[in-house]
Amino acid sequence: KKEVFVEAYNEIKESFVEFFAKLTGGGIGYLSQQNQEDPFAAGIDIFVQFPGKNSRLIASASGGEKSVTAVSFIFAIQSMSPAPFYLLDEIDAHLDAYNSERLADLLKQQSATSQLIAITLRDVIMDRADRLFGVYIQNGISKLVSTKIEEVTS
Amino acid sequence: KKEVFVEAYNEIKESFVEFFAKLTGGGIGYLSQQNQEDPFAAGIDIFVQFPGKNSRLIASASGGEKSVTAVSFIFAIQSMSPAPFYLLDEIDAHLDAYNSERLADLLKQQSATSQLIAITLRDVIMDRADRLFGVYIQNGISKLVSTKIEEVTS
Amino acid sequence: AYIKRVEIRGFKTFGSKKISVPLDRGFTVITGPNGSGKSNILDAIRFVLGDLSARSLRADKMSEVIFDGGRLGSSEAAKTAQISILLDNKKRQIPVDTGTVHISRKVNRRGISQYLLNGKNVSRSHLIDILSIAGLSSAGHNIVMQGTITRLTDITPVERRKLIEDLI
Amino acid sequence: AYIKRVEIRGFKTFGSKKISVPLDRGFTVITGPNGSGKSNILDAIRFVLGDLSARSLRADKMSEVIFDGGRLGSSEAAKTAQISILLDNKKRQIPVDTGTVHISRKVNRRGISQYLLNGKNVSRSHLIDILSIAGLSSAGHNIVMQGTITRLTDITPVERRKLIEDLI
Ligand SMILES: Nc1ncnc2c1ncn2[C@@H]1O[C@H](COP(=O)(O)OP(=O)(O)OP(=O)(O)O)[C@@H](O)[C@H]1O
Ligand SMILES: Nc1ncnc2c1ncn2[C@@H]1O[C@H](COP(=O)(O)OP(=O)(O)OP(=O)(O)O)[C@@H](O)[C@H]1O
Ligand SMILES: [Mg+2]
Ligand SMILES: [Mg+2]
Repeated sequence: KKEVFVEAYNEIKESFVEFFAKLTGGGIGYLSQQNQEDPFAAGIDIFVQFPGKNSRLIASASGGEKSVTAVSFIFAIQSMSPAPFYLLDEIDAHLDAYNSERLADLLKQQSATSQLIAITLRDVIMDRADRLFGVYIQNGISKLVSTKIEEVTS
Repeated sequence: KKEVFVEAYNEIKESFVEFFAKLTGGGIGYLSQQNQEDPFAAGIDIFVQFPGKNSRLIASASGGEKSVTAVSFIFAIQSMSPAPFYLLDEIDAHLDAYNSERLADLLKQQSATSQLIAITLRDVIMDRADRLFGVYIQNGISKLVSTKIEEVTS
Repeated sequence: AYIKRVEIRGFKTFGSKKISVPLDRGFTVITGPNGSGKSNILDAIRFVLGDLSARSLRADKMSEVIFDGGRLGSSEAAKTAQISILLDNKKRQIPVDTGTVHISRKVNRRGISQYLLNGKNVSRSHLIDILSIAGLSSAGHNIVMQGTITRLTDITPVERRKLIEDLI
Repeated sequence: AYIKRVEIRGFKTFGSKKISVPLDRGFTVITGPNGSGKSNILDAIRFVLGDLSARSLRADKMSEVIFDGGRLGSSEAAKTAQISILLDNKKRQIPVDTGTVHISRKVNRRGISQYLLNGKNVSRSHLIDILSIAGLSSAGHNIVMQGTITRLTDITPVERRKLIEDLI
């Protein structure tokens, strides 16, 4: 059982570094087992080093930094064990323009692996949609308008 | 003791209706004592009716609707018992453009009563500042630039 | 096993006239003003996948997810809320021998739910067993509700290890 | 009793060179990229007002709020973190007979804090007594940390009543 865990953990660990670097433009993020010999005796820490800063435990990170780290972790898990779909409700709420842009690119990429359904109020993410729904309300009843984004091929 | 409470509660109740209407452009929000005879036996509910919808308990409201309701509640309390200052960290994170604009106006207004210090990533709120600070980081060290917004009088 | 479409009727801000939401197998984005019904669509998906927690659906009890009539008044309230979902099953990840799997859930004003799998009545537990084999569930790291994205970074190191353990 | 300025040295992303942040008595807005130090400024205010919870300051223990050297390396780490705040006191809301009140808090690497009130050493409890008379505290409905705005709507009705009771 321990081998199965260690194998899964190592795969997620490796992917996490990769996704974190992508989302932060070169930042270094890594998972770390608190107890190397007996992983089940303790937990897993997340260390992050954003560009220009020191490596620190995730607890002290900012709201935007934590969002970016959480998204990296979600997709790191996806590499090892893809879920059939992802429901992402306003995960960009605390991101600045720079991080939202990177997130939008990453969501577009990862949607090739699993279905992604994201709610957002940000143009930069709407622009990358394969299908975009606008929801509005009339007399307390929700209505949808759909825009399927087709490649223009002449 | 009960009279003191009821008096404070009624004042907050009245202000809440007023602020909620301002923030939502005509919505109806009200507080309601679960136990009218003995307020200390139970709690206080918040009912909200957003324009075009029914009145419902706050629990079912959306993220943006809850934010607007919470801000109304904070300023309702301010009317009865103003705090010396308010620290507001990204309270607009879940608001759409329409609600952010109303929030910005209200913050500007209420800053006449108490000092308001707000963190935001949104232009519409920055535009209403009396003083605006931009924070940036260099070698892991925070630096500030300040823009005091002066009325142009010729 | 992706979601091809979600059909919503009488659920929260969705009125008694059924709305069909076709989803892209790649990247679908939903936007709109505050309170328009975006998160309600995600709640609908969790509901049809068997979510038993009214609280996580922002309701006091399950019958509260039934459309209350909106501006038309409570005379127009729905009697039941019904969600249907059509899942792709070409790779037979769901242990049912059809190329697509249709799941439906209806709740009435007494809070009682009925489930249909490919049109046939099933118990919730039977449905949950089938779904979990395909990795489909109403909760999990793949479902990030509004305001909860930093949960994964705020959980304790031990909770984080357990999360990974539960995946294997 | 508003805040005229906050001085930050060696606290979190603020290096050993003191930074003075003058605040408007009306509406001050702080903006900037993710991780630049905006919330850290608010943490500094709560810290100097006596916050004892390292956790609420996003630290494991209080000494962790001391600047760690940044990109310059741990040799450049500060030995102490110090925050000073200058409060207007024209209306004498703070029971101290000066027109402005200067409060300072310094924490060292052993996590031990020292407090100064108008330049004079005071115990934390003495400072807290004085501040609470003016309605100044490191926590309360007037301090909304990042991601917590909906707390007021998510608390239970009983907690909400208690909140109002605590105000009077
Ligand atoms: N049973 C019901 N009948 C009618 N309306 C309901 C019902 N349950 C919830 N609602 C309404 O649904 C609305 C919330 O919708 P939802 O959470 O989907 O909004 P949203 O589009 O996600 O908004 P935001 O951008 O603010 O997150 C609230 O106004 C709420 O009152
Ligand atoms: N003791 C310390 N020494 C150096 N850096 C620290 C220390 N404690 C925290 N930090 C850093 O402070 C940064 C967080 O700053 P802060 O929370 O103020 O950002 P922010 O501007 O509010 O960003 P956001 O917009 O994402 O909320 C993190 O990068 C964290 O690593
Ligand atoms: Mg929502
Ligand atoms: Mg912040």
